[in-house]
Amino acid sequence: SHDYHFGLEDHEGISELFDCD
Amino acid sequence: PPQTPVRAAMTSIQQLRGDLISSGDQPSTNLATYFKNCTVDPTQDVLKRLETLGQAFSQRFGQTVGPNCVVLGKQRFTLGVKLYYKVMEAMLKSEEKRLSVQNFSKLLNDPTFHTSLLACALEVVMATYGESSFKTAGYNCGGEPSETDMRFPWILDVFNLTAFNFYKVIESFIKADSLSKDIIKHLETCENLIMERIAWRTGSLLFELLRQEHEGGAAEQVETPAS
Repeated sequence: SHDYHFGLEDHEGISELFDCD
Repeated sequence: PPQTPVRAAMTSIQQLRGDLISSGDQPSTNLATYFKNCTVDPTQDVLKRLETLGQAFSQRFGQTVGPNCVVLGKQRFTLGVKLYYKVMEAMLKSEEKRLSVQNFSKLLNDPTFHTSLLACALEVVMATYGESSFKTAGYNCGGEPSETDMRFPWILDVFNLTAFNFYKVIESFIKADSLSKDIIKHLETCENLIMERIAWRTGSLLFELLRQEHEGGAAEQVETPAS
């Protein structure tokens, strides 16, 4: 297991990050 | 029993290669379907870009490690491409489920998305092998163990990619693949380096985005970026 913190909300993903929403 | 550093590094490489054994260095049937579902099919651009970036990567690899190692660089790149396709497919499946869409034309025709994703895949490959060559000093193509010289942010320079765009794929990449704890830790380190330093360097895309944000609120005083 790891302790990486996932910061993206449920409504956020790769599409939003690259302005494709 | 706890592993020696060398054994742990070897295990890490075996895990990466094992995970990719059934992955091809061409788009899978599922991935090809996503490409075909796009308003504009990105397949040819994807393949051409991989060829260009592959040449750049191998050349820089050879310059950093030694001219005898260009072939080794090509092997690393091929492994990176397999991981790139595998993670891309997983990301698209996840987005399809989240957004209920199958046409990802804008995303899949964005060169920055592809370059960022490939850079992240190669960073994973380099970090995996970099640990090994660092810890098994003496095994190399003839020279000092220097694969650690290609740790982040080396790949940004090779691909002329901004740290800001590389940052965008990290979390989704980790979510999409079953990476080892050490590699996740490495990507987290890259992420922190970007957030703390690289994204704030002069000329960063971040300042332009901040300026655009502030233009919405004319009364607010914008601080000039610190050099």
